[in-house]
Parts: sequence; C-alpha cells; structure tokens
Amino acid sequence: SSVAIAIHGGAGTLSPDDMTDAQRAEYISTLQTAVTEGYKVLLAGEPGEAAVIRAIQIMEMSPLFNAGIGAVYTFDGEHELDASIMNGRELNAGAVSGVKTIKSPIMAAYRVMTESPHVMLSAEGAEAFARQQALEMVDNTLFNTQRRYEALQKAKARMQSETSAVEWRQGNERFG
Amino acid sequence: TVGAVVLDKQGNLVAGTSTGGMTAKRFGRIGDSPIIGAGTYADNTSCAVSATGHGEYFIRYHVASDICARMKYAKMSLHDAANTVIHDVLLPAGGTGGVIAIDAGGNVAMPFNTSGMYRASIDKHGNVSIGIYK
Repeated sequence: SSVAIAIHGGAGTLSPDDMTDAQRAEYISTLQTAVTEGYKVLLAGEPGEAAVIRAIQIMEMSPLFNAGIGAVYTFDGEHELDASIMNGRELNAGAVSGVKTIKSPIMAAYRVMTESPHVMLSAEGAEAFARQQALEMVDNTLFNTQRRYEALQKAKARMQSETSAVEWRQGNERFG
Repeated sequence: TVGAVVLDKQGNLVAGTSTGGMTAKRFGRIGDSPIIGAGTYADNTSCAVSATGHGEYFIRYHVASDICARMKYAKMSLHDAANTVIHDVLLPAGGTGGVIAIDAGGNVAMPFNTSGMYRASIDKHGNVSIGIYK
C-alpha cells in the first residue's frame, strides 16, 4: 500500500517577526530532514514505529524544538520529559512521563510498549526501566539551551507579578 | 512538543509525541503528550493523531481519540473530524494548539487554532509540504 507521513514541531503564537530569515531557514531545514528521513524508513517497508521514532529523534536532538535537547525548563531549572507512541493495529501503546536522564524519551516509550506489560511508566520508575533496557542515559544538563533558560526567567518574573495562581495564565509557554 | 504520524506499507497507522512540557512547570505537572487518547492516539480503523498545545485542554477533551472516534462512529472524514475538534470544540473552550493526523487512505490533516504550527508532511503521492505560520 502507499505510505504517508506528517510531523509537527509545536504550535503557538508564532509571528514572522519572532524569527530571522536564518532561523526560519533552520526550522524549515530540520523539519525537511525529519519528514524525509521518516518517509525513507516507510519506503523501505519498515514498520511505522521505526519511521515515527526516526522522525521524532531528529527533532529530539535538535535545540529548536521543545523535546529532548531544547526542552523547556521546569520551575526548578531542570527538564522533565514526556513521550508516547501508539500502534493502530492492535491498539498497543507505550509512554513515559517526567523523565530526566533518558536521552531519547520516544525510544523509552517504544520499549514500554514492546518490552513491558504496561502502557505508562513515570519518573524514577521509568528511568529504572530505561536502564534495564540499556537505553542511553545522560545528564539532565544535556537538554539545556540559553534560549529556553531565558524563557524560564521571563515566565518566573510574570508568575511573581501575578496576584493569584488562578489568574496566572502562562504566555506562549503554555503550549507543548 | 514534537510529533509524527505515519501510514506504513503494511497499512498500519502509528502516532508518536515527545515533549519538554510547559515552561516553569511545577509539582510534577504532566500535559497531554504522554497521555494516550489525549496527545497521542492510533487506530487502524480510523486515524493516527499527535497533538501540541495547551495540554490541560487536550487531556480534558481527549482530543486525539475524539478525532478518531468521530471518524469511526460519526463517519466523518479525517479533515472534518480534525477541524471540528480543533476549531469548534477546543477553541470555544479556550484550548489552543493543533494536531497532525493521518488516515488509512494516507490522507493528512494538520489543523491548528493558533497563529502558527511547525509542520511538514509527505502524502501518499510523495508531495512534500512544510509550514510554520497560518
């Protein structure tokens, strides 16, 4: 049968003024690489999971997107990552949430789906499972970027100026 | 947040999503990305969906599985199901963001109710499309 792929790198209040032509070209180039590499995997007849992982890992390793390297910071100045994957054949699924030292969260989610009886593992438990699966573990600082660190400072400044938690509605940061 | 949805040569639909979550999040806050049915869903009888946006709304409105359910039970097209949920259900409720979705026929829908979404696709005819803004 024919194959097809779609990818996203996040949504939000994006304005052409927010980025230079060079930055825009970088986004376009990375999206092009991710969608093309995933498509090649499909053309080779490999299972859809391999294509999804290939495309997402390219974006996890890019500092441009809020996933893996380039992830936003938590209030405490760390990175807590989440990921999930689902196959439409037997509705099988895997997910990890709140992980800090797994280099590729989408790969961890895939292993939860294929190597465990569970659908979702979280935090330290998910990390212990990833180590048992011999997935690559890294220091949380691997995911640091200056741009996201500055975004954290701005968000914290706004949080302090808001009068109540209810009114504190995040700006663009609320988008995944 | 990043995501991918595919139709493979065996006719299977697969969806995946990965995220750093929300800036300045506290107290172990989790958004929709790892929640099956909210930020990620796939069913060969309808579609595969990956979402990005204000996670709390995507969880409460179980966006990814709602799109697939509208195809499965209401016999809506992929385009209509995805656009209805993003523009007519989520936006009036205050939920902002978008989805990428694909069906068993290799059709692709990428609706979003914000001013931009980083997105790319290669359809069943091999046509490439890449976009950032509306």
